[in-house]
Amino acid sequence: EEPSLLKKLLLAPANS
Amino acid sequence: AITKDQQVLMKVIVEAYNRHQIPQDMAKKLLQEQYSAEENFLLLTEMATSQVQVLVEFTKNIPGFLSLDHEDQIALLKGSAVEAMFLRSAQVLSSKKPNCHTDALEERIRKSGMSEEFMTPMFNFYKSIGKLHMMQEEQALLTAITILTPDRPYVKDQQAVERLQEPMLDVLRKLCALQHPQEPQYFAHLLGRLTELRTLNHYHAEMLTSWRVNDHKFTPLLCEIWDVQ
Repeated sequence: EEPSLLKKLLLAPANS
Repeated sequence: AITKDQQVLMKVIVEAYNRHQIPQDMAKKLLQEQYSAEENFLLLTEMATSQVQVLVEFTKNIPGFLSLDHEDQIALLKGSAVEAMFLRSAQVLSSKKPNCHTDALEERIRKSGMSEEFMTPMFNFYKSIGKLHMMQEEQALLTAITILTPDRPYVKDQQAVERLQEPMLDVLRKLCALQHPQEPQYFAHLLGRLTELRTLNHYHAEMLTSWRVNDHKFTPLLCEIWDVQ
């Protein structure tokens, strides 16, 4: 399954 | 009166709202590229993609959001993205801020191949938001309230979302009473816009189909958040 882009954005450190 | 805790909550939300704006170089493109329907569509999808990234960053700063169940975080973002983006676009377009190039943006939206039956309700919504002359605090809180709507599809722990949304509604209600003492209905009007947003959400799915028909491609992030295959 395609890795979720949303998940990636959510897991990136805040204010990146 | 607004309590100390509520002032802190409001400050965090407003700061996050102000910090996360569409990058200026993106907004400037609205003036540079030529005005073909194709070019307008590409620019709007690029701006929408940037808006989604800004929306996720804003959401991550909503106190308590990152402590929700991960799947529920995704469900809330997917369920609210269209509404939060329309709300943000309405606030940008009605702000008429010079660096947002609102006339160019409106022109490109009108000439991007979007179906007329969708254009009308969308611009009516933009106008209805403009008429409220919302303060920044109200805009930021209303956006957070939209994102924290518990009854989105696939949200498992709705109570946990309600516990985050309730305090926002309470602060917004008090803020409206304090800032608009002559308009006791003002808070109700703001909530009424959330109902209008749900209708737009429905139109939006149809609009995507009409665009799909003309073989317009969306970016991977838009496909994911708008559930477009």
